[in-house]
Amino acid sequence: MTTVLAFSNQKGGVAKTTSTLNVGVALREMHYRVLAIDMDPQGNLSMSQGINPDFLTRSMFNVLVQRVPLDDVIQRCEIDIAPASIDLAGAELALSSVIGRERALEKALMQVKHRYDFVLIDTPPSLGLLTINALTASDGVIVPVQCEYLSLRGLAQLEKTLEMIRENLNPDVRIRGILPTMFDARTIHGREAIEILKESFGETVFKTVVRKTIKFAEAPVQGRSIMAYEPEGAAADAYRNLAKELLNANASE
Amino acid sequence: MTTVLAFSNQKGGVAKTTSTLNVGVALREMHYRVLAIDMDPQGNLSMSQGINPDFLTRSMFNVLVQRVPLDDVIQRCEIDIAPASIDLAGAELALSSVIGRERALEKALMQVKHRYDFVLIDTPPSLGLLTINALTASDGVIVPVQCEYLSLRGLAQLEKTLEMIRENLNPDVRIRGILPTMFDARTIHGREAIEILKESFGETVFKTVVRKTIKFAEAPVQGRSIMAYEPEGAAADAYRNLAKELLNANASE
Ligand SMILES: Nc1ncnc2c1ncn2[C@@H]1O[C@H](COP(=O)(O)OP(=O)(O)OP(=O)(O)O)[C@@H](O)[C@H]1O
Ligand SMILES: Nc1ncnc2c1ncn2[C@@H]1O[C@H](COP(=O)(O)OP(=O)(O)OP(=O)(O)O)[C@@H](O)[C@H]1O
Ligand SMILES: [Mg+2]
Ligand SMILES: [Mg+2]
Repeated sequence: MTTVLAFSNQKGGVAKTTSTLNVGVALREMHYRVLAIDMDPQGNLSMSQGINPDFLTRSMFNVLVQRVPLDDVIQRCEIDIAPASIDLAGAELALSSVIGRERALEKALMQVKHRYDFVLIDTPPSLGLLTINALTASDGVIVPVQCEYLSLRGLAQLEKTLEMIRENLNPDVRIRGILPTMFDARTIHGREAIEILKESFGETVFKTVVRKTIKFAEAPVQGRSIMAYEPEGAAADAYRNLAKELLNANASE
Repeated sequence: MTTVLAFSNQKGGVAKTTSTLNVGVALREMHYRVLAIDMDPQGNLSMSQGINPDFLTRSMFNVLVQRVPLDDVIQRCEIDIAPASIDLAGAELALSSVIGRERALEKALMQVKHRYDFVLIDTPPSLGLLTINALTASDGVIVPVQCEYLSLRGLAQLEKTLEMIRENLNPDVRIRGILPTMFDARTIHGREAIEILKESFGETVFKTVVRKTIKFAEAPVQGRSIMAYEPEGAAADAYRNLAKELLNANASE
């Protein structure tokens, strides 16, 4: 039984890409078969595994718009990656008049899904057609939230979008959890932000909190996950703990 | 003569909102008349001046889609703000079939522009219709870039979009400068990122570099610019220096 999870928050720079990759690799370490899909035209997930989006001859644009099989674009990295390039920005326009435009990703996944235990989808910082495709194809959503004031608000908008998706496209998709990221325990601001998150969202907030460390910015330069960059570090352990929380929640789904 | 500047980068969390507000207030301190427009449905610019987007009866959605005069939504804060709320996310769809959909903001600005020396526009982290409206209405674009590896790439996509805008909608709009933000001088990664920026973009990179400090996250909690939150601090000075650089460049435009 494959579990499909989207990492989504229209607030920018909250560690959607970083979380997609590192949850994926943490699951892989526990011998789960994992595919990660890059649905962001910036291609940050692809870059984070050493793929240069400018040199891709085939990528998610071709899968969604030209119905090229997902297998034709998947690359073996630390985990399997279906990469994206700038072309993907053109998919929103190219798909806008197509019947079933919201289900392009769901259809593409049908061919390969059974080979994986987890499919993780990185989304751009918006609630446009690319993110809607990801939410339509998903069983659940993980919402990374930076532990800073401006990030604390966007969740109402995401929840409204999810309601629309549940009514029209995918009745079962719901938020699996809110992940506090980039937490700086040394600042009062960070501690207050975590308090607000826990007060507002209670049990929906994961117990795992990912702390702020420059190592997360360094690892993508080498095209490596945090597990490969600093296997014994606290940063890698945070995502290992998160993967375990997800597995526990998954078991009782 | 009014100068209209958009703050744009589809990479998320690079300090677009923070820069729009603080450049605006720095110009205001030098007695320029400034209007800031929130074109992001998240309403972060509005929030940063103490406006609660949930309580707005009128906002940028009404201006763009229902042609409500801009004057009806402008609020006097530290600078004049035309606020946004979640409704604005519906503007892309509502405008998509309207003739002249890319010029809705430019048209709305005509009525009030003459009253200001500077109009500054905060954009969402995407290159959709809201950002295209901002770029069409602007004389120049300021591109904040976080001093981290994953942020360094998105500029090619923005440049492509600007070319399209120049050919079809606004022949004069071009990048006024790239602003290095959230620079952490203590890390090798930060210093290397700045080096890469300067090597790749030379003169286009502003001399001003905004350093990373938690004070930028604290100020919006109180609905205040960094100048109001910590008037004598280095953080406020960085944006004052940037405002001066802009004025010098403007003089020779
Ligand atoms: N826990 C962390 N501590 C410090 N830096 C982090 C952390 N997690 C991610 N980062 C860094 O912060 C920046 C933003 O993270 P990332 O790109 O993953 O966010 P995102 O939500 O995917 O952004 P976008 O909205 O543009 O897609 C990156 O440079 C990343 O390396
Ligand atoms: N120089 C800085 N140092 C530290 N934190 C900063 C700095 N500038 C901005 N911030 C904080 O970083 C976060 C992201 O900044 P901001 O929201 O302005 O970016 P943005 O590009 O507008 O994001 P989005 O893509 O979601 O619109 C905010 O919490 C802000 O308070
Ligand atoms: Mg990302
Ligand atoms: Mg913003």
